[in-house]
Amino acid sequence: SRLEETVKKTVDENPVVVYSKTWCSYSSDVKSLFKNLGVQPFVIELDEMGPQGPQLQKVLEELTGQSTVPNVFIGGKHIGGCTDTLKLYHKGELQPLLSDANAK
Amino acid sequence: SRLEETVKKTVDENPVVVYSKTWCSYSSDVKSLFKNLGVQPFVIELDEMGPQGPQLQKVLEELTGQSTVPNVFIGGKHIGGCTDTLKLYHKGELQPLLSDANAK
Ligand SMILES: N[C@@H](CCC(=O)N[C@@H](CS)C(=O)NCC(=O)O)C(=O)O
Ligand SMILES: N[C@@H](CCC(=O)N[C@@H](CS)C(=O)NCC(=O)O)C(=O)O
Ligand code: FES
Repeated sequence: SRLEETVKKTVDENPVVVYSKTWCSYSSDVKSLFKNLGVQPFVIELDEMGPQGPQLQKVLEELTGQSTVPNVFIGGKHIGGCTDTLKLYHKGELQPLLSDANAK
Repeated sequence: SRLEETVKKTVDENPVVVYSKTWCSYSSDVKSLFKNLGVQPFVIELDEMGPQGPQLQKVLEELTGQSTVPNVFIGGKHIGGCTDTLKLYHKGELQPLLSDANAK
């Protein structure tokens, strides 16, 4: 579908992509993690796109199996949510992914 | 107002009260913290009450200055949100509040 193509293009063209909701603290926590690491994620706020927001969330669920926000991609690869990203960070596995994706 | 009276009655009659949203991870995190401490909070899910949910959230904002979820009360006292409750826990100040409120 058109929306599926949009998501694939977005995650391919940007080193770090976060699908978020503006009022969600888990979304802000993952955005701040990247900022603290000196990385500028490409952020899409699903609650600021009108009816396309829920549609996009549905497409993300079909593409990644994940229906929740935040939904994080690095170097075109699906990473998961906030807890997944933090776990990688604490294991020292996030930084190599960011370098490989030329995110810094 | 009637809703204000309801909130005051709820927080006076229950040792631990959490105003929450079912799909919010910060709300579930604070609910799990209490469960892990052996405390059964009285939980009100604001997103499961129809139009009364946003009205109740507005009343909580007027009573506590806090518009966000989770909104936590212990022993009738307003504690704050998830980060506030976790901070008290890590400083060892949450358990005394719970004992004073006969929450355990
Ligand atoms: N463990 C996941 C939890 C994700 C989650 O449950 N997100 C909530 C918001 S905090 C959600 O998307 N709820 C349903 C929705 O908002 O559509 C993570 O760390 O990202
Ligand atoms: N630091 C606060 C953050 C609270 C917060 O921003 N909560 C969000 C949901 S995670 C919220 O209520 N957003 C507006 C709303 O949902 O009405 C806490 O720890 O509770
Ligand atoms: S909506 Fe509360 S943490 Fe996401």
